[in-house]
Amino acid sequence: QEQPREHDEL
Amino acid sequence: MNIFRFAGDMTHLISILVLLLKIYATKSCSGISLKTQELYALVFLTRYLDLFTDFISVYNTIMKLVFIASSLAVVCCMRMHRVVRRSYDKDLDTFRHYFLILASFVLALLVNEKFTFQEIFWAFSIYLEALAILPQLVLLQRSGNVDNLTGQYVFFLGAYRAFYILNWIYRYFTEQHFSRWIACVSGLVQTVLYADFFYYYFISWKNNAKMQLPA
Repeated sequence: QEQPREHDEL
Repeated sequence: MNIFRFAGDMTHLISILVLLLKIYATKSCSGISLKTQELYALVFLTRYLDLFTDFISVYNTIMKLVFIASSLAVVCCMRMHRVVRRSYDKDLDTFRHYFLILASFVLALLVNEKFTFQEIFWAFSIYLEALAILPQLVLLQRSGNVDNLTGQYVFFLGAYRAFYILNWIYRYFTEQHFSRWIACVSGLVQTVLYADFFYYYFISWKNNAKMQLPA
């Protein structure tokens, strides 16, 4: 599971 | 991307479209707090500093541009447009929103994910967004009656963050390393601030009556 990108949310 | 976050983003977009509709269709911004609009413009400008450095997706970039452009357009329209600005409730919109900016910035310096320029401004934008609706809610409380479009605007603006809370719960259970407690706690506070508005909005919808906030 790749580390979710920082602040990929709006 | 999950359905809750997509629903949240669409609800947020609808709230902006309703606000633009209200201002352009009625050529009036009565019942709209300029201070809340200024705070939202600041929220988007400080949250999307990575707009040109971090490419996440076309959707993400487009939505960021839409949010920044629309919030600035509303502020400019309410300040400059010779017809619209006359309907601004200047003497009702007196919330000292500079304190909200100061408090959010101090909190962002103390509580952030990393003590870097971008992270501090990101945390600042998250805290400020939670408080940004206060001038608007105070203005509605003072003006008593809420016109339909303004009521719908505030309703969708509050509902979008509630969808985001579902999104964070979903991501917590489906992604190992997911932890967005700054956004979660702030999002909860933000949604709770709407609680009484939602209550009176529901009452007016149930009785099919004009929305009245107790003075």
